[in-house]
Amino acid sequence: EPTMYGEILSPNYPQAYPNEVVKIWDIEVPEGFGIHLYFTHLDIELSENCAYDSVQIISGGIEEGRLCGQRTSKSPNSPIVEDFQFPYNKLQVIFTSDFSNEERFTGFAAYYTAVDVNECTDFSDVPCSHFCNNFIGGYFCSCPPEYFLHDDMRNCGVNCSGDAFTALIGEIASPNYPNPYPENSRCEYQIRLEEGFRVVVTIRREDFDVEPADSEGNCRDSLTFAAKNQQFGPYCGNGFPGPLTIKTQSNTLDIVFQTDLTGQKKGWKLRYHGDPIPCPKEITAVSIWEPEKAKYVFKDVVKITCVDGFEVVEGNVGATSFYSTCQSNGQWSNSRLECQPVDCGVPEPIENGKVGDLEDTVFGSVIRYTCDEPYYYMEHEEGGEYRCAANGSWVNDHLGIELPRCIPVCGVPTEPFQIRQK
Amino acid sequence: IFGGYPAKIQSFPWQVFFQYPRAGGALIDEYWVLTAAHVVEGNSDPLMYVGSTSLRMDHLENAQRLMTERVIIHPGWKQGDDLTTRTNFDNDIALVQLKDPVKMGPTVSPICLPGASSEYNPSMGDLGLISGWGRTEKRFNVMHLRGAKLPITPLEKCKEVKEENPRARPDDYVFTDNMICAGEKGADSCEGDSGGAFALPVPNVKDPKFYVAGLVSWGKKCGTYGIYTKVKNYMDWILKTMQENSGPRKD
Repeated sequence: EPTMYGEILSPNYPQAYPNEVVKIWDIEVPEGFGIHLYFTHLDIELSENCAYDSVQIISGGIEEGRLCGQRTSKSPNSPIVEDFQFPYNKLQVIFTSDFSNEERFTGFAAYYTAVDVNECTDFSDVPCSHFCNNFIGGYFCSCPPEYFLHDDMRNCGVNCSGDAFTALIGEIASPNYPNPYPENSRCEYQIRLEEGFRVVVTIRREDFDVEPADSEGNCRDSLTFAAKNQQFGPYCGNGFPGPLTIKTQSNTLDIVFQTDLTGQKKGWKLRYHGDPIPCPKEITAVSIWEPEKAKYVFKDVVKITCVDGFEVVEGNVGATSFYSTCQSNGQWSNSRLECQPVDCGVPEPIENGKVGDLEDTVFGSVIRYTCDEPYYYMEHEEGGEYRCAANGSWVNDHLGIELPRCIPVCGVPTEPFQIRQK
Repeated sequence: IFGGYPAKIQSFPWQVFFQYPRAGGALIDEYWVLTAAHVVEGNSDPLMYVGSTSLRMDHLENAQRLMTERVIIHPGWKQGDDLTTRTNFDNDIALVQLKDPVKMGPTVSPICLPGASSEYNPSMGDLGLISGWGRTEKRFNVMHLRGAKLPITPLEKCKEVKEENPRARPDDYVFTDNMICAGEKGADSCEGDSGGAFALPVPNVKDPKFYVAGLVSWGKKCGTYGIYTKVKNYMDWILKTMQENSGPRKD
């Protein structure tokens, strides 16, 4: 059980210690305390390097002292002949005697006390990243304003995560930029744009100053971009080492700025914008796109008008134009619609005549009506040929949409009258 | 037909048979039959056939039966006279409109109407054709179509024919410019041939082609000269009547 103080006496003290003795004391004081060990009497056979008889003080596995010989107080006001200060709360004292003592040595008398350790100053390693506060039996760390103490209770960081950027254009900078960024922080930024836009990041070289990589090339502090299936970085150093423009293929981007304990630099500043996804330009000879652009992007709306003789058919309804919108997936809406030749359909039959072989009924096709000769003839000689017009009608150059008429041939007997008297 | 010969309907494909009273007509269009007014006077729904040489019932069944839409008698025709005593046959012309179009073919086709030029003015000596199922020298009527060729003669020839009808006075007969006199050597039309076409060749046409110059109208005596209604004089009325009554076509 740890104690606040104690006494250690060599065997048989104040009588002569016996030969061939090894005695070990494990001293422990409460945590947060160090140990002040001091000797008030020391009378041990003297040998080189205390090789024969000795008392060893071991702290943390390291021999902190090995004593032999006689000591006297150096101060008339103090009985202490030798003392040690240890900032740790455990200590091992080992007394050893060999077999050859010819003289009488009385050994040692030592005492220890628990003393407060100033953890903030007593160790070479700084226990706190920012402010260290010592108290009896311990210490605690604290942080400057706007910083918070990490769960390790030692390091301070800043609360720099959680920002989500949804505007189509924006600027993001490291904390305190252009002043030194906080150490030991992990800043996570999210860019969340509407689907249909791709995040494009631009960083000027002079806007980037992050603690450079170590000798093995690993960034101590780093800026990393992560999009869907894409990662850019980590980047560090003075001057942005990556491309000046990072074009992602995603509408979301996660930015992580990780800093270690040391080496704070100016930081970084970036700009981003949403690049709308393009839709393919599918101009054909049979359609006109309005407005006409070299490139069409997300949310663009075009009116697609079919040229003369072509129409778009939806269900049973034909129209000369339709609207299409560039969608977030880079596809046009109404993409199933297309301008197709107007179909005039099967031409109407006529009385006493017929339509010639029907090869096609679409725009530009030509049909020819004929009358049932020799008993009928066409009222208008030039009225036999009809062309499928842009409005879906069969049109004759002279009759328009009017159907040709087959007129009976008059006055022509099939057989001439012959006088055949019986 | 007096002085005629058996004929095929293919030689007179415009010939229309009126069953009662037995008479003839000329098909001039898919919807129109031209005949004499005295044929259809008092008969608003005549029974007609086209396309058959023979009048045997089994043959008529294969012919086309024409259904009457309306009968239009020329307004100048003096109606109501008894045919046995009638002496005025001026404007003896009528149109029969058909309900359905006639299907043309080798046995059925219309005869042309006279043109407006002077070439269509009937001239003395022009030879025309008549046809019908009417009375012959031997029979009151025939079952088989007969035809005859006869020339146009001066109207005086018809006037000079001696009247045989005891109920009619010779001086009462009316002769007008609306009449053509034609016939010779016993070639003539007769009872039952009324309304049929007197066909003349279309002038300046190479192939045989005929137009209806006259309609069998009347005569004092069969086998001499007969009177035919001069169709050319009625072209305005014919065309106007057909146009006014065409209405929306049924096809």
